Amino acid sequence: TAHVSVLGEDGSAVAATSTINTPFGAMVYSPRTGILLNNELLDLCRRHKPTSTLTPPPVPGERPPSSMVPSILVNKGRGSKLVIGGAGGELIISAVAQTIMNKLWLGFDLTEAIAAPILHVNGKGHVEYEPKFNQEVQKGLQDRGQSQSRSQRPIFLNAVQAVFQDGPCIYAASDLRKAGKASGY
Amino acid sequence: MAWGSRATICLVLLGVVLGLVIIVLAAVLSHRQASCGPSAFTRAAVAADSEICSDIGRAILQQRGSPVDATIAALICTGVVNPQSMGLGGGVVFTIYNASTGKVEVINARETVPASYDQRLLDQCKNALPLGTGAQWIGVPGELRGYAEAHRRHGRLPWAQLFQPTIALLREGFRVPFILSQFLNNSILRPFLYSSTLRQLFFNGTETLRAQDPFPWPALANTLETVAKEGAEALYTGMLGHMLVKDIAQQGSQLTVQDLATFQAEVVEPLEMPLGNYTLYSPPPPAGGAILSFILNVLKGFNFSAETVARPEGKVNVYHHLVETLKFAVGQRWRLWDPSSHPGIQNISLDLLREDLAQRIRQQIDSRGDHQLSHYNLSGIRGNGMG
Repeated sequence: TAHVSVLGEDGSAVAATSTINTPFGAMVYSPRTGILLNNELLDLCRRHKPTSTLTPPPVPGERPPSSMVPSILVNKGRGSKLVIGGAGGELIISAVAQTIMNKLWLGFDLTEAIAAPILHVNGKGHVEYEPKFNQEVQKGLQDRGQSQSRSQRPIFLNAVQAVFQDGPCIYAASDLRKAGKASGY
Repeated sequence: MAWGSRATICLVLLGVVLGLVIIVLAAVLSHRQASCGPSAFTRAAVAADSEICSDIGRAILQQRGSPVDATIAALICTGVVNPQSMGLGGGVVFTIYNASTGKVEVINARETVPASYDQRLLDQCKNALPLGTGAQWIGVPGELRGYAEAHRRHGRLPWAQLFQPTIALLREGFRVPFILSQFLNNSILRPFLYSSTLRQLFFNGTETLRAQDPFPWPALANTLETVAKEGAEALYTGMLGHMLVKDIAQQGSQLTVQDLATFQAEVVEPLEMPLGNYTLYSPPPPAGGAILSFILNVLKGFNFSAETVARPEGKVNVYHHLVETLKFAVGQRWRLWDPSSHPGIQNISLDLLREDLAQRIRQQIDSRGDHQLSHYNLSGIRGNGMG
């Protein structure tokens, strides 16, 4: 998955998230068109109600559920807005939520808000910590009974891109986890 | 003579006024730059996951392109620079804010289930996870129809102009980017890549391409040139679609040219939720906006601030509430099913934005993190790795 955030000169904004689900998707290549095909239908495997383990059959035309959240937050009074989204499969929502919390509530600047290591809660309610996540906080959470996932995720693929407009000032940041870099003028 | 000296005086005055204007402008801009800080921009910006694609998006804006034009150009570029992450064989969701109308809309071009698919598909889930390789998992690609709809509604520059920078990138000595080379040489992915049809693209004999190896990818450059010239229809109702379907049918795909022809991007209202002084606009199901809104709506009620995290105990407290909220959120993911395919669950995602639900959840969050899974409505949940 990849995300692009754009803010235009008139204040219009676009957040767009595009996805190849897992790295290289279905790993099926069309040599004559040069197109790699995604494995979107894999997301059908995870849609079932909490009270049952039955997964309803696919419906032709159905769009599988997704973690993609290209979002725009607008503060009309202050003339500010945050154009944000991310990549990384099920980590997307955890990463975007923590970036928004860091930026709008905890006083981080945009680059710090994106770079701060994240934590994630998996389907079993266990906590997964991105490498370099604050050890002191991890210890404090364990003391409160939060259970850490035993199987550490081999690689955290979360990557957030965002543009923040605060009146006349425009800040843009791309995730260094993916060697990203934003541009502006 | 008198006329001449009057003209001279006017010219001098004009010069002085112009000089003053320039000085004032420079002062204002430098003051603004100073007050915004060195890393700020003053007019526009693009944040993509590579510098080269952010630059391509910025150039489109500087050519008087619209933000949607810039986004499309940056996405086309990213499909080449980070092909492990996205491309024309995937799907895209746009959230678009129009400053002159204040309106926000979502364009959803996520892939769909084809008309015919492997009837035993979901029996293969357990063995397929986590990588999901194989043609049976291919949906109907939505990417280009998503671009076309966004451009039709919000584009300013000619469609072809959005493709030129990436075509030039490929035609003028493109080399394997570092991040792509990392994925190609990943010990988990590499054997799968080698035994797939991607071998012809990413391997030199038995060796994967390395960073900075030449990577011209002519087949994609040709496709981009055709789409630039003929539009998205070249893929959805034209020759490219026939070639694509034929290529992947040989690998077991049941995708048909009818699937491509009938694919439609949908334009929908965003979810809209007040978040303090902000309004959060996010994409409805099957995208994840309802879950994101739920998480932020619950957390908002704890009134975290920079002071909260100034003390270590305060930081632990913030993350404890975050973990607890994420646990409740995981238990709600089932609400993201596609409402157009599951009429029985129309709008159940809207419940997630309600303040009374957020209030109820906050009341269930105490200082302990070892409640039973049923406390969070998590019992029976398996891995939820939706991408």
